[in-house]
Amino acid sequence: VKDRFKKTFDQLQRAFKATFKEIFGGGDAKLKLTDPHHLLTTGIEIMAQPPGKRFRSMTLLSGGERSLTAIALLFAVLKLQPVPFVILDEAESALDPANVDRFARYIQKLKAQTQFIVITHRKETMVYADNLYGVTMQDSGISKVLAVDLKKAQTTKG
Amino acid sequence: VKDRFKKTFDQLQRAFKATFKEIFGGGDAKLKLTDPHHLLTTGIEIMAQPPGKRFRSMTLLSGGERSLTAIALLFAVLKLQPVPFVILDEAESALDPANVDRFARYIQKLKAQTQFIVITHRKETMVYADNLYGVTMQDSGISKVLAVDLKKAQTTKG
Amino acid sequence: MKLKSMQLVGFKSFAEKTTIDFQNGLTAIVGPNGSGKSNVIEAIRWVLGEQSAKHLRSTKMADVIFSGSKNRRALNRAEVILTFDNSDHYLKPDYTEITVTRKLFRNGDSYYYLNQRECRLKDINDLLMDSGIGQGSFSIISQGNVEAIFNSKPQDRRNIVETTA
Amino acid sequence: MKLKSMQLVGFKSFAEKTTIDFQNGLTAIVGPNGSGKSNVIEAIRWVLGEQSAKHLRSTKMADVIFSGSKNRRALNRAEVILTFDNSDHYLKPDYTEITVTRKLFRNGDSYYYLNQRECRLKDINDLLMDSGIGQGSFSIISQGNVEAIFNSKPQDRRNIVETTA
Ligand SMILES: Nc1ncnc2c1ncn2[C@@H]1O[C@H](COP(=O)(O)OP(=O)(O)OP(=O)(O)O)[C@@H](O)[C@H]1O
Ligand SMILES: Nc1ncnc2c1ncn2[C@@H]1O[C@H](COP(=O)(O)OP(=O)(O)OP(=O)(O)O)[C@@H](O)[C@H]1O
Ligand SMILES: [Mg+2]
Ligand SMILES: [Mg+2]
Repeated sequence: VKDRFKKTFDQLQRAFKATFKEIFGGGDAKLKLTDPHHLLTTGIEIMAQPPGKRFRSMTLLSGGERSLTAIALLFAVLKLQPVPFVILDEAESALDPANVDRFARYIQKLKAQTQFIVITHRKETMVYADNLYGVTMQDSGISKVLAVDLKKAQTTKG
Repeated sequence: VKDRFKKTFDQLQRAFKATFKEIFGGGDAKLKLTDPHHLLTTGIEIMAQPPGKRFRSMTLLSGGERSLTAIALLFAVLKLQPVPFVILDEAESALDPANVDRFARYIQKLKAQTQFIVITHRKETMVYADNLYGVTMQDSGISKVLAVDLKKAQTTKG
Repeated sequence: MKLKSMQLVGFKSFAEKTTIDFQNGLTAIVGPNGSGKSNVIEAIRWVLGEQSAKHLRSTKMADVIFSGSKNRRALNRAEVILTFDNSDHYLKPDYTEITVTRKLFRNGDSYYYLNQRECRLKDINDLLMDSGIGQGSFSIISQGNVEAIFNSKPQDRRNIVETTA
Repeated sequence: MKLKSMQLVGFKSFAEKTTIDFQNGLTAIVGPNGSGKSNVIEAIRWVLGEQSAKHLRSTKMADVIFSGSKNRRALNRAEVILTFDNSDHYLKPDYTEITVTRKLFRNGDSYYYLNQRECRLKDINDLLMDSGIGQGSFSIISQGNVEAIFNSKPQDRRNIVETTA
C-alpha cells in the first residue's frame, strides 16, 4: 500500500508539472510530501511558480493563478485516471479572457476521449462548444432547457 | 445603546429592501433579528427572494444571486453611512452579463458622491469607467501601471 | 461509457419534466443567474447517490423537491433518471444501456432503481465503484469548488492520490 | 474627502516606484491574472493600518516586501504613500491635503508617517476613526470577499449594524 501511494504520488507529480507548464505556457509546479518518511499519514503540499516568478507561498498567488493551478492539478488527476465524463460548474470565473481561452483549448485536446459538460458565462469558453444548452426561468420560477442548434446559429452569423 | 442598535437595524432593513428591489428589478428581501428580545446579543438573519421566486433558505440561492444580494446589502450600508471611496476587487465575477450591467449602472448613480475604484475583468463594467488603469507584468515579475486615456480610446473607435 | 441523457421532474426549480440529451465533445450550459444551471449538475450528483444535503446547498434532503413558485404550488416528489451508453462495457453490468433512477417523496420515502428495477443505494455505489464517477471522485466540480484543493489541509489532500492509486 | 494619489515601492510585485493618480467617478483597474491589481488594493489596506497578515494573503507581514523575480533580487523594504484631498475637512486635521505613509524593513523595523512627520499606528487609527475607511469598515471589499457576509454566523453580522450605528 505504501509503495502504491508513493508510485501514484510520483506519477501525479510528473503529470501535474506537465499540465501546469502547458496550461500556463511555462513556469513550474511541484507536489511535496509533508512527511516523506511516513507515507501512510503524510500530507501533500502544492507549490506553483507562474512564468517569470519565483516559488512563494500559495497564499500570495492571485485569484486567477490559484484557479488555473487547481485546474492544472485536476487535469493531471484525469491524465492518470481517465473518467468517462467531466462536469465543471463555472470553473473559469476568476480567469482573465486570455486564460479562459487557454483553459478552453486544453479541454479541446481531451474531449475526444472525455465528454465535457461545462456551465459558463464566458464567451471565450462558449465559442469552443460542440453543443449548447440554454437554461431559462421566466418569472414563473420554473426552469426550462432549450437545445441551441449551433450549426444554424453559425450560418446566420454568416 | 440598545435603542440605537434597533434604530440602526430598522434603517438598514429598509435600505436593504430598497437596494435589493432596485438592483434585482423586483423581488423582496429582509433582515431578521435571531433574538429580538436580546438586542445586545442577537444575531442577524438575511432573507432574499429574487423576482418570481419564494423565500427559501439562503443556501439554495444561485452563485450569482448570492453575490448580487451581498452587493445590495453593501450598498444599503453605504446609503446609511456614506464613505468617501469604495474599492471593489472583482465583486461581479459570479454575475451574468445582464446583472453585471445592473451592478455597474447602480454604481453610476452613486459615483457623484463617492469615488469608486473597481478591479474587473468584465467588459460590461469597463464601459462605464470614467478612468481606466491597466496593470501589467512582463516576464520580469514586476508590476507596472499605465493610465489609459479614455477620450483618446473613444475617438479612435469613431 | 458515455452520458446519454437525463430526465428530471420535481427536482429543485425543475417543476416540469425536462429531458436533456448529452452528446460527444464539449457541451456548454448557459443562462442567466438563478435560471437553474447548477441545479442540473446537482441533479446528476444526486442521482449518482449523493448522501450529503450540504453538497447540494441544502440543509435537509427534502430541500431538493420543488417547493413552489409565484404561480405554482410545491410538488410532492423529486425524480431524476440518468441514462448511460455502456456499449464499451466500461461499467460491469452486461447491458449496453444502463439507467439509474432516484426518487424522493416529501414524507421521506426514498427509492433507487437500476434499469427500472428497484434496488438499494448500495447497488448504485457498487455499480459506480472503480468507474471514477462514484462518491469522492473528481468528475464533478461544483460551483465555487475549483479552489477547494487549496483550502483543504495537506492531510486531506491525500485522497487525490488515494483515489487515483 | 477624496483619494488623490498613491505611490508604492517594494510592495509585493511593485519593485519599482509606481504612482497612481485617483480621479472622480468610476475608476476601473484592469489587467491579466497575476499582474498585480489586487496587490494595489492591498497596498491601500496596508497603508491604512492593516495589522493582520492574513488579510493581505500573507503568513507574516514581511511577505509584503518584494521578494525577487526571475531577473531582480529581493528588496529590503516596502513603502506606500497615500495622499488624500481633504479640502472639505472630512478628516479632522486642519490640512487640505493629508499624506499617510507606511514603511516596513525586512528586519522588522516599521514606521508610520502623517504628513511626512513620523507618528504611531495609533495616530493613523485616530485619524481614520469615524471616517468610514478605518479598520473594520466596508469601504474595501477584497477579492472573493463579496459573499463573506453570508458565510459569517448571524452573531458576527452584528457588526454591520454596530459600525453603521
Ligand atoms: N426546492 C426548490 N424549489 C424551487 N426552486 C428552487 C429549489 N431549490 C432551489 N431553487 C431555486 O433555484 C435557483 C438556483 O438555481 P441555480 O443555482 O441552478 O442557478 P444557476 O443557473 O446556477 O445560477 P448562477 O449562474 O447564478 O450560478 C434559486 O433561485 C432557487 O430559488
Ligand atoms: N512579496 C512579493 N514579491 C514579489 N511578487 C509578489 C509578492 N507577493 C505577491 N507577489 C506576486 O504578485 C502576484 C499576484 O498579484 P495580484 O494578486 O495583485 O494579481 P491580480 O492582478 O489581482 O490577478 P487576478 O486577476 O488573478 O486576481 C503573484 O503572482 C505573486 O507571485
Ligand atoms: Mg450556478
Ligand atoms: Mg486579483
